Amino acid sequence: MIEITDVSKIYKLGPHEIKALRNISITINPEEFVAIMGPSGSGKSTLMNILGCLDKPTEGSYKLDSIEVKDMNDNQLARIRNSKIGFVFQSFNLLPRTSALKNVELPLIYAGKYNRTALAEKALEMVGLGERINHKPNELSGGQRQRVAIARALVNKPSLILADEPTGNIDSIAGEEIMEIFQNLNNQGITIILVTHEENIAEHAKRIIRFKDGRIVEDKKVDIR
Amino acid sequence: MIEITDVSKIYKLGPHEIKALRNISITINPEEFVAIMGPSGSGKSTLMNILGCLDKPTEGSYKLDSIEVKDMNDNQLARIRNSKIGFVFQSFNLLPRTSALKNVELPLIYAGKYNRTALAEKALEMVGLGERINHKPNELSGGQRQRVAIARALVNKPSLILADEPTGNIDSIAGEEIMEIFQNLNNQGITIILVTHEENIAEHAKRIIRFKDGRIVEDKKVDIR
Ligand SMILES: Nc1ncnc2c1ncn2[C@@H]1O[C@H](COP(=O)(O)OP(=O)(O)OP(=O)(O)O)[C@@H](O)[C@H]1O
Ligand SMILES: Nc1ncnc2c1ncn2[C@@H]1O[C@H](COP(=O)(O)OP(=O)(O)OP(=O)(O)O)[C@@H](O)[C@H]1O
Ligand SMILES: [Mg+2]
Ligand SMILES: [Mg+2]
Repeated sequence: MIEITDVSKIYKLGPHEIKALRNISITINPEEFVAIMGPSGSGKSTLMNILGCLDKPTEGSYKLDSIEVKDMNDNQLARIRNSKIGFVFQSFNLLPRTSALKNVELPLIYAGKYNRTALAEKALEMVGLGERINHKPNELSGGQRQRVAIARALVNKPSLILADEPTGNIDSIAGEEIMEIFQNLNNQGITIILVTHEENIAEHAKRIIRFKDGRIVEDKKVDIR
Repeated sequence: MIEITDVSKIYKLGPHEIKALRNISITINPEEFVAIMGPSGSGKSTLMNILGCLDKPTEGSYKLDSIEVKDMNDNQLARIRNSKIGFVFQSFNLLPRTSALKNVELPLIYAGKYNRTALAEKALEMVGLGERINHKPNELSGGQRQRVAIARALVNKPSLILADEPTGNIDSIAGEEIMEIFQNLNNQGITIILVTHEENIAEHAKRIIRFKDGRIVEDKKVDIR
């Protein structure tokens, strides 16, 4: 359960203040499938970083499963990030000198899982990279790196997946395959929050939240699929 | 004038050989506007790196303005890259600890231009980042970083622009604005070669070359716009 109440985020840059989020409020229930859209610079990644407990709001409240994130210490935040949340970053954030397989094993190491290699290999096969598991990120194409980042977010079966522009570098067919994976995970009860600028990708979601200049301008359930 | 004749590119990874390009031949005349499409991993960026003189083919010939690139030394290659070619990388490749303005000034420094700051500022305003010129890359959104990379490729008015997925992180409206910029540059005589996986972006080009598994499967002029 995600409850964002009156959250603002201000970046300070020397004398300037950038209001990336202005008094936003959102509730997202377990098992929802939400798409977040909006122009470049409108605050989507800033919200995702707050939802993923990677950054704190400047003002306002964020409760994850009824616990106020502002009251947590770094250890508690790290534990929540590793056990509850899978994050697909807009810039992938893979370890550059590490194979695709080892990158995907990373969340399993934190979680103390044993059969890491088999689980990681399975996640990479699911995203179509079974033949590239020993490649390092600079030995992969852009879309392949993105898919390693997706496999890493899924491998630990978190209860919440935050995916920031997961298909930005992937062709339409592979993009649809990724959305099918998200759809299957959502059917298994995993909450999915996805940022995208592509309408055909957003159509897979059941609710679309649109941003503009740090505010929410639309929050619509989409019923008919 | 670009003449690629029977080019192959093989990456060696331990005992494995990855054939990223298999015997491809393409001729691109000055002032053309070409879109390159194809699935993730099909060899598009590998071709772009060869076209941009950042990498050499394993086999075959690449003549740029009638000069065989294989016969050039590193100095000649660097001079051609800085004076003739503007490159928008799929992963942006911005200097992380440097402002957007300084990143866009970089090609002008190599070219020995004087009014660098004014030219760089104008290029950033053209891509809608007039208010972000002093931000460093990690103080910008994903799409804003991408637009800095586009401004940097345009600023020195090269005769050839190679743009690898330039709108992967940008919303549709800003994406159309970027395509209008490329269209204007093409009308001024600049050759544009663009990799994209988005059909609506490719529609701006006058010719579409489709890749699959390292080969060209289609090369079609599109007349009616
Ligand atoms: N340095 C490398 N070493 C080994 N294999 C590589 C290397 N770079 C790319 N490859 C492989 O070569 C193939 C072509 O890669 P390339 O980056 O050209 O694809 P692409 O068409 O640009 O894909 P995308 O649309 O995902 O960006 C891929 O399967 C990739 O795994
Ligand atoms: N660390 C920072 N310091 C200063 N300003 C920042 C910082 N990070 C982001 N910004 C600014 O905050 C605004 C929102 O950024 P954000 O990354 O959330 O946008 P976005 O909606 O994800 O955009 P995109 O679709 O381009 O990825 C942008 O205008 C950006 O320049
Ligand atoms: Mg973003
Ligand atoms: Mg590529």
